[in-house]
Amino acid sequence: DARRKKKSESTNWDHRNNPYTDSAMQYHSRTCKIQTLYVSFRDLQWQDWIIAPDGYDAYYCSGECNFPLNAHMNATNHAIVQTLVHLVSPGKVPKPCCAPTKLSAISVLYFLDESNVILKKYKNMVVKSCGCH
Amino acid sequence: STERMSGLYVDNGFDQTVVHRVVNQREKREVEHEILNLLGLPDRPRNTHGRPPQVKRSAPKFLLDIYQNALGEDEEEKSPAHHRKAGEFDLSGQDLKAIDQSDVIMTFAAHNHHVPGVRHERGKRLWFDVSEVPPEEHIIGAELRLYHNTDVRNWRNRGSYTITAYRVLKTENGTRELQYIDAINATTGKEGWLTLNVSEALEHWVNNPDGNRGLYLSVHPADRSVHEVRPEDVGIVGFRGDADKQPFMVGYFKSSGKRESKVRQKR
Repeated sequence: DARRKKKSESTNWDHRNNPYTDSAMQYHSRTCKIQTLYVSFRDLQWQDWIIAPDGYDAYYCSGECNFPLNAHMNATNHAIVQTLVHLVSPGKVPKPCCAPTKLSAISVLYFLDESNVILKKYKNMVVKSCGCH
Repeated sequence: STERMSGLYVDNGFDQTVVHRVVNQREKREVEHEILNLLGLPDRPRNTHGRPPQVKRSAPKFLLDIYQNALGEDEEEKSPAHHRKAGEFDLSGQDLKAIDQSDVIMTFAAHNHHVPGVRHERGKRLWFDVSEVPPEEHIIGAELRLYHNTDVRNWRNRGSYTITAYRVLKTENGTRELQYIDAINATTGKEGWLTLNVSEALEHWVNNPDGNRGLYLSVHPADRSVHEVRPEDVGIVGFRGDADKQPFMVGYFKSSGKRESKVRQKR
């Protein structure tokens, strides 16, 4: 429904770059892959207490895990089994899940109060790669 | 289509950023609060709203220096310690090791914590607010950083000297009991940062907040020809010195892992 609605609303968009009308982009968006999600501390107006960074590329994984699972999806053996069982019983067994396979950390430097400062490492905040599980 | 409204953007796979969905003001607040919760920052710190960050002061500058020069994004991207820049704070090999091991590094600005009736003699009293140290963080180490410049006021104070840090135990009736923490030898001809190991003091203050009466710094010429001298007299920068050279304490911490699971349960 969301897609249909967006399509009707998008008359003023440039259709060559529109992911809802461009068939090539639709194909790409369906495949399990890494997508950019930039969280901007600056735009959130947090720069008065978060000294660094300005923001970070959080990323997320999105798309479907369809048969055959190719190398780009980093599919596990279990994901292949899951896909085949799904093909046999699509109503009963779901497809494998498109999820992060590798995550990395970010460091954030911010004021605790007006004089003390903290540099904190946050593990598993950035998606480095996605795959089918 | 690239109008920045929510702070959240989606790459469409063709290196173009397009608005995925415009969120309303209430949703935006909710998303912001969710990200803050995830980072363990549910509330904006006191007295920071609308103020420009005071990054020119020594303590934030030190952490910014570490952030820019001594951190790798992850274990694989981390360059070897000897390839990293020491920056203007003269980071030693031991500092770089502590940085690598730490999940959290905190700096504490020094306060001139005057207690009425306490005789300070010629030494300097430094107090640090360590109340914000999360109790679940394990202390790897702590150091007191003092800036030493070559601007020595009195020629009689030129030469070698010893700086000793004591933890102040009691300040009742003007009497003072001190416990030795660490000492360092220095010479008046060399400019730069001096560090003293104050891990024991930080450990004590975190575990006994009521017993936090700060540190006492005592400076003696190496030949003991003169009695205790004021730190400023041998070139140690104090509270009246340049903002980027004022004394501060840095603590290195490692997470015990308990906090993360607690937050998850809560969420």
